[in-house]
Amino acid sequence: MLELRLVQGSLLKKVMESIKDLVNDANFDCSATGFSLQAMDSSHVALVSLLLRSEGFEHYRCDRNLSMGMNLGNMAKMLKCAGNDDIVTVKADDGGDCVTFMFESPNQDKIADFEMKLMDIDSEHLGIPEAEYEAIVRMPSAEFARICKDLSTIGDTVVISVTKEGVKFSTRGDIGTANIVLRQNTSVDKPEEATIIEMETPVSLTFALRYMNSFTKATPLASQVTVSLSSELPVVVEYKIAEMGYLRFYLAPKIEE
Amino acid sequence: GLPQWHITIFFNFG
Repeated sequence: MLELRLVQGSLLKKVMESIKDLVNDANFDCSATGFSLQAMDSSHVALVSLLLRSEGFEHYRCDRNLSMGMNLGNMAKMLKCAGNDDIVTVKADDGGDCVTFMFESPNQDKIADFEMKLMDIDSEHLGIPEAEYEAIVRMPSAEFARICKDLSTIGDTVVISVTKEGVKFSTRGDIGTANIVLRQNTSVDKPEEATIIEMETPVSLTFALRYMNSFTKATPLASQVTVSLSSELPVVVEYKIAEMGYLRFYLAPKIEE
Repeated sequence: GLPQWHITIFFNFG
């Protein structure tokens, strides 16, 4: 028996909107630790890792570990039917072939339940080794989204370079080139507007903007995004989810010619 | 465009 009650149901809606276009089908894993998902995009270039810790739920019952295969597009369709202030409960029976999403309005005057069929998904679970990153950039998530969107109108790839001067996002296309440099800025009144650069070694890596733009669909989840870079490692673009966990996107770098 | 690594090259199959 699985029963997860999330008062801030909008978080689950936002998570689904963030990943549904990147991943078609995925297994959601439930254990005593929490509700998690790991899935690759169909090209095997990017990987999504989601964790919602059990402590973040108002009620969390998971009698035994359960893996539920879901079509994320269909799940997103159902969660779209929940109001932004609704409490969302996810229910499933052990060995059952469906999952139920229950939506309660904050004053309990509307209760809806949506039942969705589960599917069998063969997925390879990848072990992600702990890595020391050469550079970690923390910046406003809306700024990161803006930069990726702007650069994708000029070129297909972005070169992210971190030096002691700051972080530079560059692209090149048929019509010309573009460079955007952000310097560390910790002097702002609001911490969510800060840009913080931790650099061990200068690093410069090239990534596909199409994927970066897809990751920025998670912008409503967090005011800040963390971009962790090391030479010849996938970049990690992380959005923290309130006090509950994280949504991380890993993207393999382009190979320099 | 530039060639692209696959993500599976970097991570271990668990």
